[in-house]
Amino acid sequence: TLVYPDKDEL
Amino acid sequence: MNIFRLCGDLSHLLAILLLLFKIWKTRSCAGISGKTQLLFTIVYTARYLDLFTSFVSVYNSVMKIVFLTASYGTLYLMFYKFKPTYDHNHDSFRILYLIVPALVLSFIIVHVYTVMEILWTFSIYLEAVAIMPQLFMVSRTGEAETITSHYLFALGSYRALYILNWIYRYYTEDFLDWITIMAGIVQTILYCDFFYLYITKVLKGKRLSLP
Repeated sequence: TLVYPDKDEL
Repeated sequence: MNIFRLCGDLSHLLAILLLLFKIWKTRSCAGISGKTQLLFTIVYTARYLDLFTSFVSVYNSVMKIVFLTASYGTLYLMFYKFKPTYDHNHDSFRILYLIVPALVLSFIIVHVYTVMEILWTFSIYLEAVAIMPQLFMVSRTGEAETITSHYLFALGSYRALYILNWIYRYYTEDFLDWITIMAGIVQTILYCDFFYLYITKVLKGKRLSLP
């Protein structure tokens, strides 16, 4: 699964 | 958040602070590539524009602000305050050879065609290769100060720890983002030579010098 737009990484 | 991710972030933070400490303490940026620092500043600026559009957590926002502030601070120290100590003759890598391909690739391989997403993708690709001017500089001068070596080790470890984090997240959360994973692997591979020298020389108390 792709997690866009969940960008929780730095 | 998992232990690999946290250690990666702390390693990244340590690297950035080590660099600022080195420049401030020695009042000199000798041996540091201004071009690599400029590239990292472009990377953070392009990636962390989402500070204005989305909120993830206090931790996330604080780290982004720290990275941005520290990178602009480093540029200020290098190109303004301690400019006479900047060794630009040895910092001769052409950064357009990195910026242009990263930009082109971010238009070709990207999740969604929006300005923010393309900028984010560009920052991921550019970060992967941003260390090249610094490594080129070390290879040209044939040596690096010990604190610079610690800086490079911490900076390289950060993405290597992120790879472990992605493996962990794949198994625990079904999280998979090939763009960051492939770029992260490239980024880590670029440090391999340096890691070898660091472990065989710097950790044994010797100065990092190339044969």
